[in-house]
Amino acid sequence: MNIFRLAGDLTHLASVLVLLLKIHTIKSCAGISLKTQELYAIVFATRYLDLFTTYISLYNTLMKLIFLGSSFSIVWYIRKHKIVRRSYDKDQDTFRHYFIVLPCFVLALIIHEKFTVREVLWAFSLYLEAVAILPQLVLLQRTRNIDNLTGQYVFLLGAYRALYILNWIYRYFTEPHFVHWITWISGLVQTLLYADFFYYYFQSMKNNGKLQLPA
Amino acid sequence: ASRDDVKDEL
Repeated sequence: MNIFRLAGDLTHLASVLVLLLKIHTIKSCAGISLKTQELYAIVFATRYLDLFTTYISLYNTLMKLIFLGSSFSIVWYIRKHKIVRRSYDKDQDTFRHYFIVLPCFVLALIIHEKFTVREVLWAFSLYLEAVAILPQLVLLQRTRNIDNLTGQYVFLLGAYRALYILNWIYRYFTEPHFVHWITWISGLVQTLLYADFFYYYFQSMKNNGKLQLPA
Repeated sequence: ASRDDVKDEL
């Protein structure tokens, strides 16, 4: 494992911890999109099916369990926790799941590496992960005033994707036959979706001010 | 290329 991969994984882990910290300590999920969290739960559930069939490393198994566990517990908190669920911006978080899930599934049926359940679901999880942040970005755009923890959560998620791209560039030059179009293109699309957010995030850091997106 | 080459990634 190279340094970009490790940094990417740790940033991903940090993003989830920031989110859980916010929900658990402040007992608030204001500004957090349940839709995005549910999409991530689907992403991890479909991608980590191999948890029971293939053993890669202790690190790999632990991280998979953490991402599965955290995504499902965040969904549980927002839907079921008697205090947290009151802070959920239901009327603002209007993105429809099937607008995202259905096209990703159709695309996975068309573009995959092998036509097996595992490979199609894996491709589906990559396509879905690429666009799962959309409901969250729309919600940020609508609420405009973003609290620090929510801003950091989205920033860390974007940083994780950017670091994965550096990891693929590194692997391409150090490992023979490392060519993965499905992973690369969906990863690139996913990172590009953060470009606008990154721009305003760095602007607000430069001005030492609060993160605010334009209307 | 197949999924197995990147199965170590999350």
